[in-house]
Amino acid sequence: LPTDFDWRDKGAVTPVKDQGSCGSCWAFSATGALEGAHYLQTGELLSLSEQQLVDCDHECDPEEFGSCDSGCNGGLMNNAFEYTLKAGGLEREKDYPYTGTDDTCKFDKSKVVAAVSNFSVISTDEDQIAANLVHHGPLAVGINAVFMQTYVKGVSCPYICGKRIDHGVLLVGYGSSGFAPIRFKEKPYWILKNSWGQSWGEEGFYKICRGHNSCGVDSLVSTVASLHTS
Amino acid sequence: DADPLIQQVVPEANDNLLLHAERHFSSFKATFGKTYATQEEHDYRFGVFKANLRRAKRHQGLDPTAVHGVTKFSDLTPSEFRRNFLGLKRLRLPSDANKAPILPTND
Repeated sequence: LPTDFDWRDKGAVTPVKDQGSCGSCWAFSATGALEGAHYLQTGELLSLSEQQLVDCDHECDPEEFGSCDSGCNGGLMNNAFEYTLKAGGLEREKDYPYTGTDDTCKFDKSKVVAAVSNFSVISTDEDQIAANLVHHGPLAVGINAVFMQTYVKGVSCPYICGKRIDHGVLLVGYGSSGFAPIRFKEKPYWILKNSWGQSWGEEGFYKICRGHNSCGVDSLVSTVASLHTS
Repeated sequence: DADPLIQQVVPEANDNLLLHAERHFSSFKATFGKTYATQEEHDYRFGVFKANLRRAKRHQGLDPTAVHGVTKFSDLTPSEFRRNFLGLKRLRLPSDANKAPILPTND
């Protein structure tokens, strides 16, 4: 594995988006992963529609009560991949633009540009997460966002942070030695793409330390593979 | 008073932030284009903003390698923030979840 890796440098990451006042982070995390997978499959970077997921995806996890995707009221990235697999794919952002409110489904299958062929959950081992990131593109991950409300910049590495994940983001890369003078050594970190606009964090991105499942970042990691559509 | 052996003689960086909360709130409103419908709403949000400055200070102590401070969410209570900007449902991975194959990580 390379010591530093960033899919942004390789053109697999669309510009930072803004979910607005809507609990649709799960949709942005899912589209980000599929945008990356589609780029790896075709060499073309497309911005995909979160609003299609917000409006049309009501997929449920049959094993967990209340886990159905429900637009601005929340959802799960794995459910979104399941929906996308069943529906046939996602439209472009510009064909089904984001409004940040729950609305009726206006999905037009003839406008599908990216489809899912498979998706998997990844072991919580950080080397496996890094290997899957490098081999399969950006990964959908969950995180506990309690420190993100006040985050401005730098590498976040809280001494204490809950592991109960409540926010969906996109893992796009990692660095080997960015910080930690207080811990007297250089520490590696993950680079996460968020969906709160460019005015939040480091131009929309968040850095969190690697190594001990900080804020639960290793506990829900999913990879998706794109099906080539013509 | 709490510990006569150790006395802090320099101000903490974020104390300055709290001392000038009003000025920071004006700057926050200008930066993020925030307006409030009534004076009551404005006063309430200023109270929330000050609470968030104290929270940012606590976060800074717990997370010293990052910078914590005023963000676009500084006029929201933690529950408003969770309700409007988070949205990942509680999860227990299904037993039949497709597990990614283990990849080689040496070399």
